[in-house]
Amino acid sequence: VTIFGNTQQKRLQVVYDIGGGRIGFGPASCS
Amino acid sequence: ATTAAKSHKTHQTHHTLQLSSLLPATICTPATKEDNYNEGLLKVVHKNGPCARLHQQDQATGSPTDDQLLEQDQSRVDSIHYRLSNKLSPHNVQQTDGTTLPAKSGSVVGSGNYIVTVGLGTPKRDLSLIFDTGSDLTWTQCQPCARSCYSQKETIFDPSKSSSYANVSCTSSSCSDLTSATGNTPGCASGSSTCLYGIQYGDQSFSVGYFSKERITLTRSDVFDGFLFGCGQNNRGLFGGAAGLLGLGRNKISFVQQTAQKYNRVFSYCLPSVSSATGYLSFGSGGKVSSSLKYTPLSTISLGDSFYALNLVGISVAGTKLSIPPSVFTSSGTIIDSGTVISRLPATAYSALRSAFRQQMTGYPSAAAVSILDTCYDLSSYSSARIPKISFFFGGGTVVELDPQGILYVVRSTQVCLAFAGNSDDSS
Repeated sequence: VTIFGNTQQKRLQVVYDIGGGRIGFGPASCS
Repeated sequence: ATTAAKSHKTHQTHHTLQLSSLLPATICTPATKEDNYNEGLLKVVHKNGPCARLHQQDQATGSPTDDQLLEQDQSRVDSIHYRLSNKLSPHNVQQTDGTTLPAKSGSVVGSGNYIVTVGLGTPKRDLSLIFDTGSDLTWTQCQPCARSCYSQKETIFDPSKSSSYANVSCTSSSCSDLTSATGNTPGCASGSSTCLYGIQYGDQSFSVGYFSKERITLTRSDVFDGFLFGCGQNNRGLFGGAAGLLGLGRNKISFVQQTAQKYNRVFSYCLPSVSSATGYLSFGSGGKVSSSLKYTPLSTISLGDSFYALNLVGISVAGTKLSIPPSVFTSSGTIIDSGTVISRLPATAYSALRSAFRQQMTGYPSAAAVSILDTCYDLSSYSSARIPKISFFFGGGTVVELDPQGILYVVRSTQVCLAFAGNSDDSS
């Protein structure tokens, strides 16, 4: 399996919308 | 005009990085005031960074080296592969169990992990938990530590001092839910008929104890009664001073599912770029959403009920899409995991990525490999470096450009490595 790990998720807003069946990604500053 | 065009193209395809920005500071620089963490919003810090309350202890006991962290990361990946390729025969948990649980039924939690602080019990006790989207059961070490507890920074939770604590009966349906969440059939404590859980991770770390209910508090306005969690009486492993784990997987007993009524199974996080900065973990859809957020469909993966799967379809380096047949990605599937440090790619895809990256980095002297990272550079004589941009293409037309900190793993300025690794073959 391919794994998208936490180093590659840095400074991204990762949104899990499980009911909506989707995952969102956007650039973020984390602040 | 030619110079301007060249400069523009460089901007589109490469990052120019100040090398000092890649190195973690020894002082925590919080992004937001503590008081602003409310309404389902928790501060996220790196377990081994200066922002963690556990940091002082790490300094005393010695933080793991990069080699150790990457080896632990490989163990976690091995255990994920094992879970996805073998449906384990459930093992019965006995009251005295601990060392006899099947190995590799969970994931390794000791590598590069992020922690959040939650309150447990009445009155509440603050506990730092590793947050993990790759597992389901939330657990913490509990007094009287009947068998064994590892050293943790905060006071170990004592259920006898909480007015909201209750054990879960062996006959309850929630007790049965443990089988799918942990890979182990729950046990039953003789005499009290209390449900017993057991979970073991890929590096032999484990927790065994009472399956219980308790009040959990995220913020003043986010309080949940009757939250199901593991009250560990026998715990060992590489938890680095954290009090336990917050399971954010897809299973029925995960934190996400147990709080579905309030948060509607929506959560988000932002992981900081360096271990000396803070990020956040937010529950519910009320938080701020990035204006350029792009969604990709969530899917499932065979034998991996707990995992969040998505469809990776391609990768680009320096603006050029790599020539990788889509079947390379679709045959094994892709998951997103907050507990795996380094992304793992199918062998063919990693080989193409590495080759394109090396081609773009020919101007820099190479350095020795570090554990699973085989493409490293000595950047000690540079104040800044120009590195190619990398983007991931997901199903639904979603393109995610990685932050520069998501491309490199910095061991030291003489060893700055491409932060990807390959699986041993495309089918694994």
